[in-house]
Amino acid sequence: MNVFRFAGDMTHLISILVLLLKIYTTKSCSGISLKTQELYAVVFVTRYLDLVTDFISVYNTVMKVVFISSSLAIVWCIRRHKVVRRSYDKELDTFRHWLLVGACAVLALVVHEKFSFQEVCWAFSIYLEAVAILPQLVLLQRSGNVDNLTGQYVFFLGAYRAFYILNWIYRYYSEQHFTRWISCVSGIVQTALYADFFYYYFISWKNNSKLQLPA
Amino acid sequence: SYESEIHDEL
Repeated sequence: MNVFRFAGDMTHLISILVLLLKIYTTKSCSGISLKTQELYAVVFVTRYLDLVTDFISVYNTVMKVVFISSSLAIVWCIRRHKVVRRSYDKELDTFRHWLLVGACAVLALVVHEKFSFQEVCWAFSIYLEAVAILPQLVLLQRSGNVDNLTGQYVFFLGAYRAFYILNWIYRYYSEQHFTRWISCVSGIVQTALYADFFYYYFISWKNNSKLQLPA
Repeated sequence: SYESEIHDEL
């Protein structure tokens, strides 16, 4: 564990807390893409199958349980909570996300490190995580105005990926640890998807103005 | 290189 990896995990955790805070305090999920949240739930469930087969550390186990349970809870809130679900922007959140699931499943069946159930699921979850933010970014762009907590949620999610890249570079030099190329390529793609968002986020931060994305 | 099957990152 190095400082970049820890910062990455913490920004990931903060992003989820910010999202829960938004839903809890405003009793609203406007601006939040259910499609993206469903994809994250699928990502965590398929990636953390090793919870039942391998023990790495208490930290690792706790984080995995937190990620799986929080993502399921968020999906539940948007779909079923009697107040929260009323604010769901259904008409704006039309991304055909199951196509992404299908494409990533095919890719994982073709490109993986080892042909085993767990390894194919792991590769699938890495591919899917890389593109899971797309419905959210499309929703934000369509709605134009982005409220503060939603903007911060996406910002922390992007920061998490950026820290993971620094972590891989650090591990390469300090531990001669080669991060698997599937992770590296997907991680770079995932981070790049945030580039546009980051650009507008920093402009609004610099000007101390509300975050607006161009149509 | 593919060293072990354990994924130590989240």
